[in-house]
Parts: sequence; structure tokens; C-alpha cells
Amino acid sequence: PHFIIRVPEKEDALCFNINEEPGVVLNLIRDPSTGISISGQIIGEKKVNVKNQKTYFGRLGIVNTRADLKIEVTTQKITLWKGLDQTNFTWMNTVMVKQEGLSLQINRKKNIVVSIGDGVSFVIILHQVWKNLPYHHDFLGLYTVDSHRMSVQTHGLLGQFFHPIDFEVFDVRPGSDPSKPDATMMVKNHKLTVTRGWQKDYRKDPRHGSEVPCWFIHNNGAGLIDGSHTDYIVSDIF
Amino acid sequence: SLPDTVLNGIEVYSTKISCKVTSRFAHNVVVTRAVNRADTAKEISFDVELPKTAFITSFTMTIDGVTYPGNIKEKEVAKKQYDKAVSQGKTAGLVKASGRKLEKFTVSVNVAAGSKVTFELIYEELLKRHLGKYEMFLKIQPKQLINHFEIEADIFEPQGISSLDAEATFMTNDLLGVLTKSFSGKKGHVSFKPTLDQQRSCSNCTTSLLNGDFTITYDVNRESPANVQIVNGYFVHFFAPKDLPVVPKNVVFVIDVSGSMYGRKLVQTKEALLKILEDMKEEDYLNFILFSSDVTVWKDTLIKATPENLKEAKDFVKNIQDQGMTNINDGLMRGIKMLNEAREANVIPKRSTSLIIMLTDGEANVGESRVEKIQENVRNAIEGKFPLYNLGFGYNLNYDFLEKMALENHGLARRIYEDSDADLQMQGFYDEVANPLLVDVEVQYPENAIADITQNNYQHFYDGSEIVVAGRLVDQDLNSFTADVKGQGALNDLTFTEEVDVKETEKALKEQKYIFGDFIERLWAYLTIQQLLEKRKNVQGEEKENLTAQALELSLKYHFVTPLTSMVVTKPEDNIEQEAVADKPLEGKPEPITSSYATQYHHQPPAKPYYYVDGD
Repeated sequence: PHFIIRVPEKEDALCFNINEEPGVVLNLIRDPSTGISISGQIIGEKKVNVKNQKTYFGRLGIVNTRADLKIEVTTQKITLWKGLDQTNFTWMNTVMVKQEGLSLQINRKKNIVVSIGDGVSFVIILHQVWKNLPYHHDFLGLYTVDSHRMSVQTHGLLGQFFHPIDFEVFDVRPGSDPSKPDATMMVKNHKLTVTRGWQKDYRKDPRHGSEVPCWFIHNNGAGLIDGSHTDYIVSDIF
Repeated sequence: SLPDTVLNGIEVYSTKISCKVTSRFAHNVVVTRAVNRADTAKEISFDVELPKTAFITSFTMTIDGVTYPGNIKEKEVAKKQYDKAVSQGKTAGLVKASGRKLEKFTVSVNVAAGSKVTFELIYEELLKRHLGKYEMFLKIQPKQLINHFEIEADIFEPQGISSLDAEATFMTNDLLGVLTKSFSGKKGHVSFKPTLDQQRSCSNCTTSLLNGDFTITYDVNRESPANVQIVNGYFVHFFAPKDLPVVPKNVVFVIDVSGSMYGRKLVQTKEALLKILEDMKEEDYLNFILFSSDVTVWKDTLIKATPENLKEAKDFVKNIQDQGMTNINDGLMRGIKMLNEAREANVIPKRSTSLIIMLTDGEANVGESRVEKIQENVRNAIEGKFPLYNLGFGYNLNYDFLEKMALENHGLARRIYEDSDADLQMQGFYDEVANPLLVDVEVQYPENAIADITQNNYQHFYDGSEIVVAGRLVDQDLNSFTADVKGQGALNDLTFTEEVDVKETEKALKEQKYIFGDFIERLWAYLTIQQLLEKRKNVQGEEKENLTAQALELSLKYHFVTPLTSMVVTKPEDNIEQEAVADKPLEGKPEPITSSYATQYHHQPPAKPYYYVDGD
């Protein structure tokens, strides 16, 4: 899956990929203060043994420990737990669910807007592909809204970027692809070689997406993310 | 020698039952063709047992090419013709209640030697979803072997069919081969065509083994919780979400233990209650209130259904004894008070629903015994806060009273038939109401877009059932509208939204050749009439007159034999045209003492008066 980090202070964006095996679960957001955490499980393409297999998020888990609440979203269904009691929905529903500390809006075959507590919201987008495509299958996208409402202790592959981040780009030079120049980036006291490229933001147009120019950090975001990407591998979606 | 298909000079060429179901609305046509092979005039009779929930829409009789149609008229108008028939010493009732689920349509006619006759009866009904399935019930009971016997059912469901089954109580291995059932996508098909030999009750017998119930059950895909269909400016909205957690319930069982419950009735009641206790969930609350001349309670307040409490409850049930008379009022009032107090004192969970299930086998005869006063007391005490379900055990009771009281309090009444399976009937009823998934359900449409909608708010949505709302589009050029269904679940408040693209929906349905064009309009009319008739039971005076007038107008417009209309069938007899009347018997009325027209025809008018089955 690819990650896009918007940096409004720089009017720019950073992006990186995490390449891991299908089945791996990554910790995306963890806020010990609000009790909210989000993890995502990776899926691959339909056919295995494909060179440079692309990976996506196929399953997301949202937990709010304070409210004893769990939400599991897959490309098939949405399950909501309050304690041990569960409610199931499919992507065929258009439904608004309201309960103490949670508002969940499922928009049939499009997206889910989850608002927890005092207004932290996440949007999960369903990317549907034609079911007979030989390689690809449906996958999920996660976008955060009002991330400033999360605490300063928030961490995770995405969560660590909810705090302001500073970087500097210099020495822009031609790269191996003439349309994508390379540059040197100083970030978190690391000097990295980055490449100018584009990634897709699917919030407004889930089918085609809109292209976001960004500085691409190679090697699973090494140097940009705290520690190594394998530090974010967790055993379970919850 | 005459072939086996000739019995008493009558040969039945064919009987064909064809059912077309489109979006749960069943249109059934029963056609029988027969000929009189005898040298003299003979009576040919035609019997069909149809569901009580069905409305007859048409009947015709064709004798030697001349058709005698049934005409549906206002009951009062028909009654004048009926009175004429009675004055000639003949009863004219064509339909009478038959068993628990059915009513029997019977007509017979004298046919000259060599003459042929064709009977055709059409009836329609909206199949109700019950414990996760729609059920179509056909009673099969031909009196003799038939050259061509056939049942054909075509089902079309725009949501797609998820399961389909058909079975008969008379099925043998041999007959299994001629029963075909298949479904794919939106279409389902059931066919049953036994040959003449396969109909024989034994290899050389001339009697038919086709005698029993033929039941078709199916369900539809439920990827989406709702489905809206539109044809010719009428819409129907089906709503049945799944996978929602069950709302905890607070149940008070108010049980009649008067002397009349002595013996098998009480044994069966206890068995049912013990089974119900086994199915109770730990989140539920319960209590038992027993009434005879006095009222006895198991516990003073509602008790959580913990394993320990359930064990104690079972012991209590096992020791129930019959005694005394019937004090319905005090039993019910005690139960209502208990539920109200539990809610006020927050003893029961905030997100839970309450209900009372009352079982009685008799009429109130001690304490407050005026039914109007009991109704008033109950109505004022419940104040619409929870439903009351009344189970009437047997026939020695005032079922109208029980039904009215239940309907007034958002519940329903059900008769428990005195039979070996009475305990199963009680459990079956409990299973229907045991799993509420949503409470206070309201279906909302944009006000300016639709009109004439059927009931759109329900106190409960139960697992395995379905909410059906139908209506008319006001603006024929409307492109789209939104339907919202709001309800409270066990954990959360839910609003399901259905975006309806009018043109697309209509176009998709019109392309299906299965559909008889106006089925949604007829479904709407059927549902509206049923609900008007139900509402009418609860009101008096001008309001009742208005509801009656509306229901009558629709019954006549859409040719339904309802409790407000009758179908007059003109029959040629001995060169004199005579009339018979088909009426709809009512559940609450005592079983009519009439014999059917067919039986009556060859007898002298008996001394006893005949009773007319009247909707009023």
C-alpha cells in the first residue's frame, strides 16, 4: 500500500510504500490518550507468484478501548462490536449508526465515515474493481479527518505524521526516469535520496483518483518513519 | 367399461393450479375441466381450499361454452340476492372456514348428460415472511383420479432467490420424481405433474393418494436491507435487515389457570412455557402472572433470565395448578403495572423492549368482567408503551375482544387450536416475537413525492420477518426519491437509507416478462384493505364508517372478496338461473353451521335456519 502525508506548512506532500507480505498487519494509528488505534491487514493480488506483486489494505480494524468499541472493515462487510455484542453490515447498506461515542455512516459501495468521541473522523473508501479482473481485487483506503484532535502521543505508520513535520529538499537533479527528478531530503536528521512523483488520492473520485505530487521516500519509508517499517508489524487487527 | 378417471359418471380431464408470485404477491389460478359421461344429468362440484389471508378475485364457470362469471358486489347488495336464494330453501354460502389456515370455496352445478364444464377460481395474497421464509400453502384433495393434474409455480423476485423448496405431506418416492424445483437468479420454478398411475393410492386402486398439504417455501437475497420496486406509478418497499443483535426483552406471561384449563390444556401450556424458558437469553427479564379468581405472581418484580433464575422459573411452572374462575382484568393490570414500574425504576436495561403475552381459554367472569371496561383499563395503563399479545386457547372465548384489545395496544391476537400440537403453536408464536432486532421503526418518504402509503411505523421489527410499505407516486415524472428507515437497535440508533432511481427501477421491472403489469398496484390495494379492515376493528362511529367506505371502495375497484364484499355466482339449474354467494369468513366469528352449497343442493330444505357468514 502507498501512504501520502500532506504537509500543509510546506504546501507539499510526502509519500512512501510499505511492501510486505499479504497477511501482515500494520499498526497505522495508535493514540494511548484517546484509546483509539487503527491497524490494517495487507492483501496481495489475486494471482500469486507475480513479479513485483502490488499490495493493498484489505482489512482495517478500529478500536476505541475507552468505549469498549471495535470496528472491522473488510471489502465484504463491516462489523461493529460493543463489548461482545456485534452488528454486521455489508457494503450494500446505506446506513447511519449512532451510539454513545460513535457515529458510523456507511455509504453504499462507496465509503464509511467513522466519527469517534469528540470528532475524530476517519474515512474508509472501498475501491471496487471488476470482479473478473485476473489480478486485482477490491481494496480499502483510509483517510483521516481532524487528526489534530488526536493527542500528541499518537503514533503509528500514519499517526506519527499527525504532529508537524519539517523537511528540506535540495539538490534536485535528473533521475533514472526523466519525468521524475531525484533530490536530497533532510528529514528527522536523516539525509535521504527522494524522487518526485505522484500518488493517487481517492477521496473525491474513488474510481480514478486525483494525482497528488509528492516526494517519494524509497525503501519502505526508511528514514522518514520512526524506526523500521517492521517495527509497525502487529500480530492482530485489534 | 369406463376408464378409472370416471367416478359416478363424472370424468375430470384436468386440474391445473398455476401460481405466479412476483415480489411476494401471489396470483393463483385453479382450473378444473370435467365432463358428464353419464346418461343423465349429474352434479359436478368444485372445491378449493385457499389461505384465509387470500382474497378471491374471480370465479367463472363455463358450461358447454357458456360462461357464468361471479360478480363481486357490496355485501348488502349481494345479501338481497342471497336472501332470495334462502327464501327458496337453499343456502348460498360458498366459502367457509376450514381448519387453522384455510377457508373452503365450494360450488357445484347440475350438468346435462355429455356436457362439459370448466371451473376457474383466482385468488391473490401477499406472502408474509415468517421465520426467514415466505410460504405458499396449497391444499390438495382431488376426489378422483385426474387425467392431467398439474401444479406450476413461477416465482419472480427482483432481489434474487436465495432458497426454494417444495414439499407435500403425501409425497412418495415415486412422486418425488415428478416434483421439480429450481431457481436461478431472480426466477424460481416448481412443477408437480403426476401421471394417472402415480396418482393411485395403490397399484390397482381408483382412489387418489394426492391428499394433503403442498407447501412451497423460499426466501430472497438480502445483500441490501431494503428493496424498493416501482411499476406504473405504485411502489412497494421491502425492509428486512439482518445480522443485527437482538434487543433484550422484558416479558410478562399472564396465564389463565382457571378451572377450564384443567387437564391437557394446562399440561400443554406448561410444556410450552418450559420450552420457552429454555430459549430465553440471559439479557432478558421475565415474570409469570397467573390469574384465576385471584392473581398470583411468581416474583414481585421482573427477574433477569440468569440460569439460576430460569431453573427456579421452571420449578414454578411445573407446579402451576388450575383453580377458580377467570379474572382477566386483574391479571393484565398486574402485568402492566410490573412492566411500567420496572421501566421507571430502571430495573431493566435502557435499550430493551417490553411485551406482555396473555393466554386465556375463557371469558372474563370474575372481577371486572365488562369487556369494554377491561379494554379501557388496559389501554389507559399501557398508554402505547409496549405491545400486548393475546393467545386465545380453544373456542370458548370472546376472540373479538382479545383481538381488539391486542390491536389497540400494538400487538396481535392468535388462536391456539386445541390439538395435540397446542404447545408447539404457543412456542411458535413466542419464536416469532422472541427476537426483536429493531424497536420504534419508522419508514419515511419525502412528503411531496408519495401518497396513500400503507402503515409505515411499527413498534418492532422481528428477526425473520419483513416490513412492507406500499404507496403511490404523486409525481409521475419523479426521477428519484429517498426512503429512510429509522429504528432503535440493541446497541445503537440506526437510519437505513434507500436511494430510489424511479426510472431505472421501473424500467428494470418492466423488462421482466414474468410480471403481470399491475401487480404492485394490486399489492398496494391488498395491503391497504387489510390494514383498513384491521384499523376498523378499533374504532367506532364516523371513523369506522370512513374506514369501511375506503376499504369497500378498494375491494370493489380491485375485485377482492373481502369481509365487506361478496361474490354472487349465477348458476343455471333446471333452466332457472340461481344465485350463490361467496363471502369471506372471519376468524373471530364462531364456525358457521352451514353446509356447503354442494352438499345442500340435493336435499330438502332442512328445518333449521341457515347462517350467513357476514363480515360485519
